[in-house]
Order: sequence, then structure tokens, then C-alpha cells
Amino acid sequence: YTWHEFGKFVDATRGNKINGISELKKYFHRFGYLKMDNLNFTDLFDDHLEHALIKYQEKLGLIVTGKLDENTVSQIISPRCGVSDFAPKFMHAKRH
Amino acid sequence: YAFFSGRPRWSRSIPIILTYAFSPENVITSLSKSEIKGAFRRAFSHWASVIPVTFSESNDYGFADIKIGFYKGDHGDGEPFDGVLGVLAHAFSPETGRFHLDAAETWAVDFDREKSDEAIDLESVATHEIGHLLGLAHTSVQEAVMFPSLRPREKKVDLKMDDIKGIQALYGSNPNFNDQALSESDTSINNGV
Repeated sequence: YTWHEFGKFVDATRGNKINGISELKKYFHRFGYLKMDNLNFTDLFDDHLEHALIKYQEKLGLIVTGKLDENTVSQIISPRCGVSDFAPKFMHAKRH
Repeated sequence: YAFFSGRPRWSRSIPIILTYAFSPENVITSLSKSEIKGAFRRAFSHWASVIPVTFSESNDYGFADIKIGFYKGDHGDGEPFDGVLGVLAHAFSPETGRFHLDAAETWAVDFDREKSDEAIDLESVATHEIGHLLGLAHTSVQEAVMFPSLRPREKKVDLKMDDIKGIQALYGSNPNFNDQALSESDTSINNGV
């Protein structure tokens, strides 16, 4: 993800409906911040996304705002390790 | 620092010797073999200097404890790589030993020579992923090697006290390790696990 793609989310808060913010939900789901059974992510900035955002800000030592501030978006678009931040299942793959 | 759930570690008796090998098929050609091997040798040595674990390169990929390869896109483990930047690499918790790097990245061992704005330091990523192979999960300490992100052209290869305390909680200390050599700024300790 790039600033071009995610920069448009800066200052978004709960209740906003923003085209493409479902991609952010996918990001948080992939790295262990968003636990949802229904993976049909919508473009609504809902309670689930706010909760995931707060967990992300806490985990990465960012100022916890519950909002998509510039620092948080900058962190999200930084290249990173693919291992989940919350002990992922696939990292315990069995030997074949 | 943090561990994977269940706190897995290599269960052999101390001192542990782990072999590592590079996939003969899943390679990159933008760096020479000796440059890649040098970066990994240095990355392993960072961890070997603080815990009683020795890493030895092997030519026998099939039987090596740690298997290293560069892969593009979907490579069969359910976690496809995503092209340039984004996800750089991933590695498995003990004792699986699989270490995968995204072949699409502009891997670098010398930023004076590699001028790309998207260049990623191979030794830094290798050092981080070896932490996973040994049993460390991601930390919240931004300065630590086990923090999950690394910016292009950033070099982060020196273990911080958070990394060292975490890995020594799993394996104990290397008898030759001297924590007095660490600077004051490296000595903050995160007690949360």
C-alpha cells in the first residue's frame, strides 16, 4: 500500500463511509488486529475497524487516537514483515 | 518482547547447532551468491553472539534446519507475497525453519551502490526473520530488531536490549556475551510478554 492509496483515509473516523477503506480492514485482518467471521468487508468505518485501529496504535507504540492520523497511516504503509503481530496460525505449520 | 503462543523454541540441548541452507531454485540474481551469503552470515552472527546457539551453513538444503529461499507471489504456504514493498519476508516459528523472502524487492547489501528509493537492506530483514525462526514474535519497541516494519534504505541490524532479553529468556545467555558493551539507550526493558 502507498500513500497515494491510503493517504485519502487520513482523519477518517467511526461512522464515515469511504470508498476503499475495506482494504484497510483486510490489512488489519491479515496482521491479526481484526477478528471477524464474515470477511465481506464493507467500506464503513465501523466499531470493528476502530477497535482494530486502537489495538494497532497500542501495539506499535503510536499515540492512541482511534483515528486515522498521519502517523498511523505512515506506519501502515511502511514495508513490513508478513508475520502477524498476534501469533499467527500458519507460523505453526506442521512438517510434511 | 513477545513470543509465539506456546512459547516454542528449538528443543535441543544447549549448546545448540542449527544448520541453514539456501534453496538452489528459489534465488535472486540482482546480488551475487557471496553477497547474499555474507549478509546472512552477519545476520546469524548477531543472534549467535548473545545466545548459546551456533549457525552453520550447509550445502544440503533438504536436511538443513533452516531453509532460505526467495519467492514471488503465491508460493504455496497460504501467505502470497505482494510485489515491491508491502510485505518483505516471513519466517516460521520453531522448529519449522522455513524462511521466505519476497523476490520482487530491491534487495541491497550496500546503499552506496544500490541507489533505488525502494532498496531494502537484506541483512536487516534477515536479522529480523531469524528472530522469528528462533521463537520471538513482534515487539512494540520501535528501535528493536523485532519491530515489524522497516523503511526503505533503513538499516537495523544491531540487537537492542529488548531483543536480547527476549531471546535469552528462551535460550539463556552466550557465556561470552557482555551486556556492558550495550549503550545506555539500548538498555530499556519491556517487561510485557
